[in-house]
Amino acid sequence: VPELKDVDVDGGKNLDILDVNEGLDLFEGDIKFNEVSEL
Amino acid sequence: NSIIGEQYRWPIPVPYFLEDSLEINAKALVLEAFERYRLKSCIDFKPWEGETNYISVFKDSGCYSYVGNLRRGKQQLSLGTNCDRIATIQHEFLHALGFWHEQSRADRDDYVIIMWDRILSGREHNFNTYDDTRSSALNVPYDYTSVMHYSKTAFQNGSEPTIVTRIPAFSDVIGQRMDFSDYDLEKLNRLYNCSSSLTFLDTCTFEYNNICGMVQGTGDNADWQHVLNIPNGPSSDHSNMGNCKDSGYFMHFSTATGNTGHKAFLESRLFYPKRGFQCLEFFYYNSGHETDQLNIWIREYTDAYPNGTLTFISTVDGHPADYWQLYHVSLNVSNKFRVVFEGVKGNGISTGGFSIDDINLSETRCPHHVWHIRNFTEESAKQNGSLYSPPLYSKDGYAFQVLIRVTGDAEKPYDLGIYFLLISGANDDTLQWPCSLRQATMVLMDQNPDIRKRMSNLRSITTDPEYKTSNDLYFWDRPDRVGTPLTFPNGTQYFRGPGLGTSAYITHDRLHSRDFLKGGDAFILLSVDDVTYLNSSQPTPKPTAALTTQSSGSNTTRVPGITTTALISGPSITTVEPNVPNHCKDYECKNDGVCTVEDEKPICRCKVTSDWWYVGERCEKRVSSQDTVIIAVSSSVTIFVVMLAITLVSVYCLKKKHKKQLTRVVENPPLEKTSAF
Repeated sequence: VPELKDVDVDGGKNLDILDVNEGLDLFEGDIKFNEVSEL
Repeated sequence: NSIIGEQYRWPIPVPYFLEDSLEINAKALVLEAFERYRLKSCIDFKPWEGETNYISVFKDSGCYSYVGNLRRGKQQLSLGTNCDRIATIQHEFLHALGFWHEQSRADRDDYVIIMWDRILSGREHNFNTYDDTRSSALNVPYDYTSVMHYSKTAFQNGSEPTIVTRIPAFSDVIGQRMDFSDYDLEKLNRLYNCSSSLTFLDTCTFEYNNICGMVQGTGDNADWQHVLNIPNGPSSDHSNMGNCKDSGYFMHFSTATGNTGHKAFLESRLFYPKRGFQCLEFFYYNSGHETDQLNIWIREYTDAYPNGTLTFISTVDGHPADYWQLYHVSLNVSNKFRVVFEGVKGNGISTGGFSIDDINLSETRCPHHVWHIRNFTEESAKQNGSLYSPPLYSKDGYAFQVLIRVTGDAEKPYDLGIYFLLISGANDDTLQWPCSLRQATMVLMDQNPDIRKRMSNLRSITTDPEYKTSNDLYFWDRPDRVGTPLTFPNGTQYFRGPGLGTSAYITHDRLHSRDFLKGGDAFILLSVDDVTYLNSSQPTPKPTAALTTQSSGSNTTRVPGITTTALISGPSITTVEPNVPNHCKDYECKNDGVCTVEDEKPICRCKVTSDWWYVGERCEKRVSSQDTVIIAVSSSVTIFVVMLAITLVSVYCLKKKHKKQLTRVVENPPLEKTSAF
């Protein structure tokens, strides 16, 4: 049996919250607004 | 910094609901994050029981939260893919509890410079500040070490940092995602008026002469000594490692003198447990003989034994060594108690003895295993950057190893990776394969003497029985089926399966910060838990007709898998009213009672524990099991007394009647019947 490679759950990247949320429309990267009062 | 306004605060404990959509690993980590809150603050969490407002944790795209209690019923907090890290969860819950990011506080420009030209176009608003009419830093200094601070690369358009710290030493400190910083906790505890924590009991470095209220035992032959060093080791304590002149005390029991069997007790102050389970952790140094013993006892005080009864817990199994070792003891005490350290001199020749330092006692679970890596840097270089733990067993019998891998080279080491691997073991024929829903928790311990101030680095992975390797084998199948044959240094052959983990466990800079490598040594705390129970839906409060979607999947066990399918209608970002009956709107249940509807009338279901419960229409009255015992005993005594009185009166009356009859017979004897023949 060939040796199986270890699997990296982070895909080799040091992912911070902002990296995980990249492309999402979130304020300050990870904050949702209270749509009514914050507007 | 916190959002100003009492309306944004949550009641404690904070009600939460873990939606089915969450990954199992994330669910388990949420519970682990709650434990950190319970240890380090007064914030407690409880499963949602129908409270009007609660935090619903679910899996959406990304990790996000609202800021503060918006009193919108179900308030969502998302933990999407790659959000299953403990510090990310702590971070999102800090948002929910009412905190913004650290660098948005009003005075941040005094401490960091925002490099506006390096920020992605259109994202500049993410570096806004809140003035001090909207936010409060709660009189705590600017915190570069906050778990709520952006990292220096936030929203960058190139490779240059977007945040430059005015003190350069903090440039790589900002953005840590390990644990709460001291100031995070100070702010949290101020915001919620915390004066104590739920699960912390004691910490002791023996720096002061009062030795943390410990007392020398009686009925022994010797005393523990409060010392700075011992000629034959240790030469310094563990708290400061000899770095502070004239400080760095520890306690020492000498076995260099005295006879075999001589002993000394050191008893802790009294503790009043709440949870019924505890973890005692301490460092010890054994410079004595192999036959010397360090025993742990508990003196427990009960009504039956008000002077306490001693219960033996364990013997420290470490052999003599010229370094400090770490030891954990699991306790299950429900009554007032003390911890007792007993040193016993063995029958060998000793030039030292036992020393103890940096004791922590908390109502938490102990790690299952400790992997002590001596001289970490040298050792990892010697092993070409790959360190395997000794073979270990989970509580239910799976054999495993943990691999630490240093990326980069000795010249320029970068990140530290960590992986969990199953290996062949003695129980493989009786275990379930592929290994299903076992969560491996791997913690690089911050060796700060005070457990509350540690920022330990934790990552965990959960075994998914459906997960396959690239060549279509089950990843978590028997290691002798999917693994590689290898040989231990002692010549034993075994198989090692593939590892799952991360190459970005901790950066080199952070590894060398704080107390991760104290005296050059690292401690990896390891636990493997069965988290199958998290594959079931969290029970919901009992419904009225209005309660529909969430309760439909209640307590149903789903197909095993690391990511579970939502049984409820798809997660919605918009808010919904909590699923509590309308009849309960103005019907208040006291003492955490839950309102529900029966025959279209609101009734309270009162909180019940094994020792006490609430009764009454609104759960207004507390009854303890002691009360019922008193009622039972007093009723029995009353009935007995009444019965006794009735019996005595009856006997007395009968006796009197009998006496009267006798007297009558003596005075007027009946005529004898004569026979006629």
